[in-house]
Amino acid sequence: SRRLGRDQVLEIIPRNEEQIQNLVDLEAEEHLQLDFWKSYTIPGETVHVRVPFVNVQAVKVFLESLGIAYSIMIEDVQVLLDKEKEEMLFNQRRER
Amino acid sequence: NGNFNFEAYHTLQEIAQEMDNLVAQHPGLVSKVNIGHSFENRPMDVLKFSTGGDKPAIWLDAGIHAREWVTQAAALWTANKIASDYGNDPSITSILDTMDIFLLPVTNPDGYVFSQTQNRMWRKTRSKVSGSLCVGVDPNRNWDAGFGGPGASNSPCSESYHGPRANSEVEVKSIVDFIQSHGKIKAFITLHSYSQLLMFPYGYTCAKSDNFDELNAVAQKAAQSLTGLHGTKYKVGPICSVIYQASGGSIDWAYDSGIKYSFAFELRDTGRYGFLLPASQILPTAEETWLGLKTIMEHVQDHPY
Repeated sequence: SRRLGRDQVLEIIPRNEEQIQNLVDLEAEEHLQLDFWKSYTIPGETVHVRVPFVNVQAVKVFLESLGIAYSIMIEDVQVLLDKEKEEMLFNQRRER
Repeated sequence: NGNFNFEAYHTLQEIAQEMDNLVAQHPGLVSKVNIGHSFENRPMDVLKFSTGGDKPAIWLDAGIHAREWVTQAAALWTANKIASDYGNDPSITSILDTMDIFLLPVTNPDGYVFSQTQNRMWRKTRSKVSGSLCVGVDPNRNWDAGFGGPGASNSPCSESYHGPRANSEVEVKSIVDFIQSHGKIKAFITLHSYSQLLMFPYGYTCAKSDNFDELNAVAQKAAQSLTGLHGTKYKVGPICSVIYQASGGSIDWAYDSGIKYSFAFELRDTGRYGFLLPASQILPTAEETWLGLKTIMEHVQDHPY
């Protein structure tokens, strides 16, 4: 299956409508291949976006340059995927 | 045979097998109804919980957005709960004595298989979009309720692509046809994840629905029941105000079709996993969700229309 090695999920908290518009503009950048898990709504509400590894740095620079607060929600998506897959295989073996 | 592990994520095949097990274990209550096939020709099988007769009914579905795995898992646990509680729990016994329940655990089977084999992050259906290299439609933007309006995209490559026309997705059309032909569905409840929300119409408009006060009261009560078990905090309100304006959604279609009690749950993540919720959280999620569902179903039973 598709590997998402070192893709990160960022938690972003836009402070105001202007920063929300910044996120709208960011989402429009299709080449960044962003995957909004939890879309922007109103200021103060958390936004979750999965960012392909190759674009992580660019997105962070964009956010920092605009003073948009963010943190790393998932450091490496593939680690969680691998864990999930292992658990499913373990369960299947146990049920068999 | 009782050894199905509800605290684990399962393949579509294992889910189908467990659905057959439930029918075999509870022949007088549970049956399986086929309502059609997906784009890649997988069966759309609904569990019907009925004590007979021609009763009004409650519709429950899960997994319309493939990657929201906790919803399919919670739905299967809920099916087992309904079947095993009938005759033991006064509330669900009373509900099933006056209403049927239809439960579709995997509303988007193609997407679910694709999310397990090719791309864990898949959300949409797997239909081919003519004239585009991109695949799939957002099935919860494809319903005939404000179709193509705000909050949905007309770009086939978007995660919220609404599709070429309303009901273009066979998975959506199958449910619409079934519900319309049944004619006596009184509640429509859909399970999504994640972000702990309990929502009701509308999404395609920010205008208040005629039944806003009652739906809000029921949703608040249901969320309170849910929170009472593990303390998971829920936000309650119409889609447009709780998240954003989103057109073409299932509960807006249901409501506009005369099904007053239409609700959408967004189940937990209460931590830092999003769609990748660890399997160890399936049971607490399912247990708390059940309390919310039961509150809604009790209200539906007590307020026939």
